[in-house]
Amino acid sequence: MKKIIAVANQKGGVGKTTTSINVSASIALAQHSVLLVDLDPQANATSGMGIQTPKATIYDCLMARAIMDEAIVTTEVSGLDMIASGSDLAGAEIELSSISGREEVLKNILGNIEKDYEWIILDCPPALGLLTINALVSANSVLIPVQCEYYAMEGLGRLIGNIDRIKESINPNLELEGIVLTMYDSRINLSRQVEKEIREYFGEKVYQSMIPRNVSLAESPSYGKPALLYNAASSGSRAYVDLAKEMIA
Amino acid sequence: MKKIIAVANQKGGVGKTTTSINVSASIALAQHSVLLVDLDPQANATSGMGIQTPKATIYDCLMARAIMDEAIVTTEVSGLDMIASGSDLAGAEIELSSISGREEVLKNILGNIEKDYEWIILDCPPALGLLTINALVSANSVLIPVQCEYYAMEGLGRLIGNIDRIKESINPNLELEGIVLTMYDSRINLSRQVEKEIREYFGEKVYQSMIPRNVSLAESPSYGKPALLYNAASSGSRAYVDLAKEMIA
Ligand SMILES: Nc1ncnc2c1ncn2[C@@H]1O[C@H](COP(=O)(O)OP(=O)(O)OP(=O)(O)O)[C@@H](O)[C@H]1O
Ligand SMILES: Nc1ncnc2c1ncn2[C@@H]1O[C@H](COP(=O)(O)OP(=O)(O)OP(=O)(O)O)[C@@H](O)[C@H]1O
Ligand SMILES: [Mg+2]
Ligand SMILES: [Mg+2]
Repeated sequence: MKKIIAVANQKGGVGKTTTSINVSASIALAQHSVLLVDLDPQANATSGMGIQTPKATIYDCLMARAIMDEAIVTTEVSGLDMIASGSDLAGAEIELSSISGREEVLKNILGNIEKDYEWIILDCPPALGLLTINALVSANSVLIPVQCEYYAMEGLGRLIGNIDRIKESINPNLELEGIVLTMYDSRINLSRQVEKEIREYFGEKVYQSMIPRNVSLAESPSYGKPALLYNAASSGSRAYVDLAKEMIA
Repeated sequence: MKKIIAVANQKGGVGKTTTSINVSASIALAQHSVLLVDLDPQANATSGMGIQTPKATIYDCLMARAIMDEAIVTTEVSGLDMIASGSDLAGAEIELSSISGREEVLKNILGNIEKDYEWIILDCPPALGLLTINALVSANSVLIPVQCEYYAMEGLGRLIGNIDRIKESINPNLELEGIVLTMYDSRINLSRQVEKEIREYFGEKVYQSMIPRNVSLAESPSYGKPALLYNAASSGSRAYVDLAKEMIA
């Protein structure tokens, strides 16, 4: 079965884009076909993968001005294709709100893609608006990056509650793929405390692999490459390879 | 003249809430009257200041179910009052969109507050939706925290463009209060590079004071206190006192 995973968390800056890019690259390099879709008007996943001037963006597809196959571009990672975002997507929240069936627009157009990707990864913006809702309705699971800090931990309960509501109302297939701890620093008390509390509360749902705070993960987007191509030996890159292995298993 | 400052940046996790709380506390301790308004449905500024069960929230006020004076609470910092947020604010974006004059709802209710605060600080969510637009229409200036990393730097140009558009269309008084560099780490090349590029491009508009990456700033919210009350001697707390001095001057 095709895995469609929404990478979501309304808390900002927790590592959604970094996780989307590096998990996608790691799964593709393990010989699986992957499509990464950038649903954030900031278009960080697009620039983080070095995509410059796509023929069409996800905005064009949501507004039915282009078909998804026209928007798909290849990337430097063999096996990983992408659909880019652009600043025009900022208007989509308001434009989508007046369309009937506004929560299912993405789900319908994902269904039209010719190629049968094994994995589709959806990078979400830091909000629970219509773009994230479209991702949660399209997906069969949600991957939640959680920064090892207080505010990120505090918001987790409410996020899980919102996901449950979407599952009950619009998308009964939606499961929790898992929770991944990001920017973990074992030298910092707060990091260790947050890890302990989240593992106690969510148990099995939290991946063994934790993503350490590692400068290669912050540097690689400025070169338009996933960490695996920028510095494969870095602790950050290796942690994402381990996470991908856990996800594939 | 009353200073009404929107602390805004659509990039997530750049330090908007940390800046709103610690700048508000520093200005209040310098004997100025300050009101901090939490406009984020995540309600991080509310929990970061230890506010538990407010009688009314900003959501109640925006929906005209309460007046602002009912929602104002005192905080542990003398001279600093607050209006709290709650998860119900998540619905405000959609509810506001069907109200006529939807961009000026906050501006109108801020005008009704009895007490004449010298400073009003508006903590914005990580988006350019109606809540942030209401803040930009109410404010006479914008304070932009920018994390010293690639994605945060990349989005800055577009944010300034959006602020200019609001100034031209709805709020001619809107000025740039300044850009503050956050989570700066002089040991990291990327940090120094981003600082150099932003100072070259924005010159005088960038504060001399930079906020270092400092664990006290990440720990203090879990005690519901600004860093000045949690660990006044910390480099993070002292940097916000310096920033407040630059802003007051
Ligand atoms: N493990 C890590 N170690 C060091 N830096 C990291 C790590 N993960 C992410 N970063 C950096 O932290 C910042 C925030 O990460 P990212 O942009 O991926 O988060 P996000 O959740 O997608 O943010 P937004 O809410 O704006 O979409 C970025 O500058 C990124 O390069
Ligand atoms: N200078 C700093 N040093 C260390 N940690 C910091 C610093 N500034 C902020 N933090 C921590 O980084 C995280 C992000 O900061 P914060 O929540 O203030 O950003 P934000 O822009 O308000 O996020 P959002 O986009 O979700 O509203 C928080 O966990 C905060 O405690
Ligand atoms: Mg992102
Ligand atoms: Mg915030």
